[in-house]
Amino acid sequence: MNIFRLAGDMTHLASVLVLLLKIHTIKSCAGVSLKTQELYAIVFATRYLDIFTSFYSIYNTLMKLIFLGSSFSIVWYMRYHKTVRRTYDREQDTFRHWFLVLPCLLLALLIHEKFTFLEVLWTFSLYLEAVAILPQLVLLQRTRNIDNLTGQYVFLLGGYRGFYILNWIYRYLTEPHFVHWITWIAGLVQTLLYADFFYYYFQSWKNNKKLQLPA
Amino acid sequence: KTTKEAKDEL
Repeated sequence: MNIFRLAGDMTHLASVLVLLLKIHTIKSCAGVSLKTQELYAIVFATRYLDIFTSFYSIYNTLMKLIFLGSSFSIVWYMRYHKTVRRTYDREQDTFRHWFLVLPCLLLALLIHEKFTFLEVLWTFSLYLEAVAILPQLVLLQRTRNIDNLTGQYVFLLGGYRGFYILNWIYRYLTEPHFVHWITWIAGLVQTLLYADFFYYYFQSWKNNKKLQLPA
Repeated sequence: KTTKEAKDEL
């Protein structure tokens, strides 16, 4: 474990807590894409399949349980909670996210480190996570006024993988043979997808204005 | 070994 990875995990945890805070306290998921939440639930379900077969540390297992539990409970809240589900703007959140799942699965069947069931699904989860934010970014473009919590959620979610990139550089420099191109490229693409969001987020923060993405 | 290593990340 290194400081970059810890910062990444804490940033990721913070993003999840911000979203749960928003949904649980003000019982609203306005501006949040259910499609992105469903994709993230699939990402964690396919990435943490080894949670019962391989143990690294209490921390590792605990964080996996937190991410699995939070992503599925957010999907449950947005789909079935009587108050929250009413605040979900269904007609704006129209990204065909299933069109992201299949290409990622096909790509994982083609490009992976080992052709085993767990490895292919793990690779699939990396590819899917890289594009999972797209429905949310599209929804943000359509939602005129983005509330602070939603903006912070997306900002933190985008930042965590950026810290992971620093972690990969650090591990590449300090651990011999630590080379994982698939993880690195997927992580880089994922972070780059946030580039314009980060730009407008900083602009709004600098000018102390409401966050608005250009249509 | 190295591939196993990658799995220690979240």
